[in-house]
Amino acid sequence: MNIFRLTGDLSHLAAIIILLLKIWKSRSCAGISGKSQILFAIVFTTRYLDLLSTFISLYNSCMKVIYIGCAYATVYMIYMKFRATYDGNHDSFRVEFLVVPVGGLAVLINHDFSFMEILWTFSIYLESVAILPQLFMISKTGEAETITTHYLFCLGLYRALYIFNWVWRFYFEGFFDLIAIVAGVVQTILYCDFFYLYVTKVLKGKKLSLPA
Amino acid sequence: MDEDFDKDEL
Repeated sequence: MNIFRLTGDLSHLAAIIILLLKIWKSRSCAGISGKSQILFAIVFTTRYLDLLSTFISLYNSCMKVIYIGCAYATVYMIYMKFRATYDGNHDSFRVEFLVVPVGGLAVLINHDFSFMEILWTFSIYLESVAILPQLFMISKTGEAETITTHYLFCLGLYRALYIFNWVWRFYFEGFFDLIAIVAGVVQTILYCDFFYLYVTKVLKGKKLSLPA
Repeated sequence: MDEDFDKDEL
């Protein structure tokens, strides 16, 4: 464990909690892409199946349980509890265009052609593009609530910090996992446009609105 | 490639 990975995990946890509280307190999921949240629930489910078979550490197991629990709670609130506030018209990204190629890629490019390894690889690839429906929805509505931008900032920051974690682990442990690194870099690049808007607008107290 | 990738990252 190193400082980049710890702050990355905490940033990820913060993002998940921010979103959950935003929906719960405002009793609304307006502006939130339910499709992205379903993809994240799939990412955690396919990646954390080893919860049942391998004990790495209390931290590792607790965080996995929290991530999975919050992901499904968020999906439940979007599609069940507060479904009246779900903006399905703007959440129109075709996720099959993500899941199918990612599934094919996971079967073709992986570290080991085993069931668990392919599932893990699938979850890594899927996570790198899972935010696209959310970013697409913001581009369609042309705006995002400030709390939603804080959620996205923490979510983008988590994988950016993981990149520093991989650099750290390469130099101090000689460990590197090319699949996780390439997917993590792609994932972080997808946020760059948003990071620019967040820094130049939201941090200056303006609302995030895109030229429609 | 069957390196032992320890999956200790979240």
